[in-house]
Amino acid sequence: TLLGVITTDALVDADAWRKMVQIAVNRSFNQITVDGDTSTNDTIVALASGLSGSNKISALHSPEAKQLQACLDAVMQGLAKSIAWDGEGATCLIEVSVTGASSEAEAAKIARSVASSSLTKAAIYGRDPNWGRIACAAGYAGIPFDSNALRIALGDILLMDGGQPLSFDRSAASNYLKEAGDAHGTVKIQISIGDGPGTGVAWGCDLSYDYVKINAEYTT
Amino acid sequence: MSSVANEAATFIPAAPIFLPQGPWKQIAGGVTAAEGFKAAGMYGGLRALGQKPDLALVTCDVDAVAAGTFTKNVVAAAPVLYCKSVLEKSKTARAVLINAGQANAATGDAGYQDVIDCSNALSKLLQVSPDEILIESTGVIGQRIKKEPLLNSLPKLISLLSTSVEGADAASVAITTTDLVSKSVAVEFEVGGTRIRIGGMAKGSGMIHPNMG
Repeated sequence: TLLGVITTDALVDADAWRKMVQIAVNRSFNQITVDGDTSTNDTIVALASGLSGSNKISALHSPEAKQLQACLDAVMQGLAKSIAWDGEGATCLIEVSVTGASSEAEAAKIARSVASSSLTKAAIYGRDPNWGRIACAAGYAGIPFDSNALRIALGDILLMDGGQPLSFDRSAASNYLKEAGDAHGTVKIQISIGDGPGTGVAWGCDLSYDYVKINAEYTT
Repeated sequence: MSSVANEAATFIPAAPIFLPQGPWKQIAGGVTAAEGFKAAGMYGGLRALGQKPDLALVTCDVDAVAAGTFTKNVVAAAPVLYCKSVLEKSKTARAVLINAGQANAATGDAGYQDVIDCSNALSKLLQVSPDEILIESTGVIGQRIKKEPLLNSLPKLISLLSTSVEGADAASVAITTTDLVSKSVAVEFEVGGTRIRIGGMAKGSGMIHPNMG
């Protein structure tokens, strides 16, 4: 279950604040995944005291609102990434970035599809640079794209370009995954599906034996 | 039954926080960093095992503009239903009470009444309207909250409220379940020459695939 409380002393109109919080949640907590199970209790409450002495923010497109939105996004993303990093049994955080989609929402959906893929997550735990599983999860996200435009990189190592698999250095790519796992660090997967303006990011973690162990013992 | 706030952070370490780059500065503290907020965390006897804090409270000195996002799971827990109802009626809130140990999900009418009872008790102690109290629960699904230990702990929990970093840390530990680390962060930035702070805490480790609206 995900729970959270956000507080700010910004002075903000209630309707604007509620919209800003939903936007930030969509860019952060709604973009993480550990095991694909949506809880009965997930809740984020965000409170604004207005005690900073700032001017009241009421228009979403004002420069002040955009600044507050960016900061709210950052705080929620910081917390969201920590949850994925702390996923049950995880040895590393997985960050999936998608570019070239038609919209932010489409890019975000593809990114989360890859981050959610049990086979991709298991491959990363096995230190297997398995571009096929990444491509597969991007493909079934429900967002149509030209498979000949697909580009996949693992860290700085390009695995696939123009829809074609490349002859990459497998041991270097595997070592990239191993080092991230050994240090409980971050594995970065970068995907491009075309030349659209939409970008999105999702975060997950690898799938280890410990996940089953923890949840076999945590009873309802 | 209770452990004091400054002991809470010793139960689990703090998470690394991966803040994106931007015109903000990370500062100490979490939910108490912004003006007007206090927090506390303590062990109230709700967890099945151990004495890690399991009750957290965040309060605001003034009516805070309130927003909430909630699971879209059709089988939503009692505190989720309660909070949605409160935020439909009220645009402001004064306090958020969170328990770990029992999720109070799939507990039916009795579970919902438990939330009402907790909200009413806290509102009396804080002398605010029940419609300004929000409740969150996490833990084992299918179990009602251990209401008596929770209600008995409220006076102590309120006495521990603090604007300090320790108060925020204690609260962030108290909301954890299988988490190996607590998650808390605060940032500061300027808007139109005025310093604004945003802080936050979160928990989660398993059953994580949020779809909140």
